[in-house]
Amino acid sequence: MNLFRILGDLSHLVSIFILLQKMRSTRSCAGISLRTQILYLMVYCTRYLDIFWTFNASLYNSSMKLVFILSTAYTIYLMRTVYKTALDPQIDTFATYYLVGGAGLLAVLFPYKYTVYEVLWSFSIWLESVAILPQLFMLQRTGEAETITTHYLFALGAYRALYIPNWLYRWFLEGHFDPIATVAGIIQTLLYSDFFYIYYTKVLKGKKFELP
Amino acid sequence: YEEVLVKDEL
Repeated sequence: MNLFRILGDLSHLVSIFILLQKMRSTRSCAGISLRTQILYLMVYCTRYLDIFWTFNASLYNSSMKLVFILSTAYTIYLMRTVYKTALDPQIDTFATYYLVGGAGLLAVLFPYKYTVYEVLWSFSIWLESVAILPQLFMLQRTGEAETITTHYLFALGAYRALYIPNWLYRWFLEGHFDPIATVAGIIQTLLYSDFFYIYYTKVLKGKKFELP
Repeated sequence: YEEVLVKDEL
């Protein structure tokens, strides 16, 4: 465990609470992609199966896994019931079947081992790397976002971005290297690059988030 | 190689 990893997980946790706070404070889920939230739930459910047999290996990991699964399920529940009126299926239309299919293909091609758990784990890693696309696509369609939504996306992007120095740290200092997670994590972070640029040049200067 | 199978990250 190193500082980058802790900061990354904290950033992930903060992103989930910013999202819940955004819905509570605006009484709406406008601008949030339900598809991305569903993909994230799929990611956590296929990656954290080992919670059943490694619960005591690390209470930190096990509790974070539970929090991620439960909070994402709760977010989806809120979006489909309490804040359903703000759901706009007309703009949340990114073809998630291609993302799930692509991740499934990569999971079969590049698992560490051909066991159910390792293939599902690999699937979840590849799926997470593209799970934000429906959300970014929706941002593209609306051309703008509430400031609190951009903070949510920044924290979410920063989580896996911080895992990259964590992987470098572990590679150089512990000789531990996880190629699947690293490649997918770099792809995931690159997908945020234009968002990060706009966030840095606009939102951090107090302007509204608008696409050029 | 075996070591990578230890999933100690989220």
